[in-house]
Amino acid sequence: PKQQGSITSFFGAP
Amino acid sequence: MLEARLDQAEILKKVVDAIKDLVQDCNFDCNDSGIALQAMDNSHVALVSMNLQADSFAPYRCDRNIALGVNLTSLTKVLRAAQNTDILTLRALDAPDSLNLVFESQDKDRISEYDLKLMDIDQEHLGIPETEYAATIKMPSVEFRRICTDLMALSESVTIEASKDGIKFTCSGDIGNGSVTLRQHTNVENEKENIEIELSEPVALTFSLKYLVNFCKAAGLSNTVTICLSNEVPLLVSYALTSKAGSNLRFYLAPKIGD
Repeated sequence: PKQQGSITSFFGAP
Repeated sequence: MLEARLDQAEILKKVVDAIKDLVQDCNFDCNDSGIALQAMDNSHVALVSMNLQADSFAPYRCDRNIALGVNLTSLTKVLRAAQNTDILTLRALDAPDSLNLVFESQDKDRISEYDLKLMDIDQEHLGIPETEYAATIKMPSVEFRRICTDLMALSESVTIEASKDGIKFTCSGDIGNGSVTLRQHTNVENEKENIEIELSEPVALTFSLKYLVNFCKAAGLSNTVTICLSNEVPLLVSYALTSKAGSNLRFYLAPKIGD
């Protein structure tokens, strides 16, 4: 099954 | 100092109501361009981003950057004392311990004043990259809410596919499966009912319905919602807060990945 991704793996430090 | 007057308390009441189940404590970052908020939920799956531009307020004054660290449950208790149509004024000093909120009835025959204690919140800010989304859907916000709640009755996740045939929401669960397909639709008499789809390439992504249903608590803020998708990036669900461009409440949701 698919795993829930984390927002921090897409959006990093500004 | 900060002084910001909103003509309708309803906007802030509805924003806080829409996000308080995702985020408990957050900073309202105030500067001369307006008031912004960015916060992740505890599990770091969703990100909330609110922008209320200075032109949403009249008057608006903020001399230097101020972070208002707010517990949203506490703010909800105070905002409950404001009627939707009340004029709301937010005031804070440059290094504030508390936020002053004044609610005035439109006839100015009632003035309520509250001070909310603030807290120090050390919140990491994420950079949200500018994205050219492969698919952008603008649709009635209640329709999107209905789709999400209907599908959540069957499954915990939904696959959203955008193709030249339309936007297809599919789910499957223990009792069976379901799908809803949306096609471009123009209602000449009532443009709030329009479904607009812009597609540059096909997209298919899977998301947790629990979060999407949570985002839909913002449906009362705007008749329309904009949903943006690109493969392998978080989904964006955006509600306009006022008729002024740039004031919005946005939710980002990380997709489910792998197989």
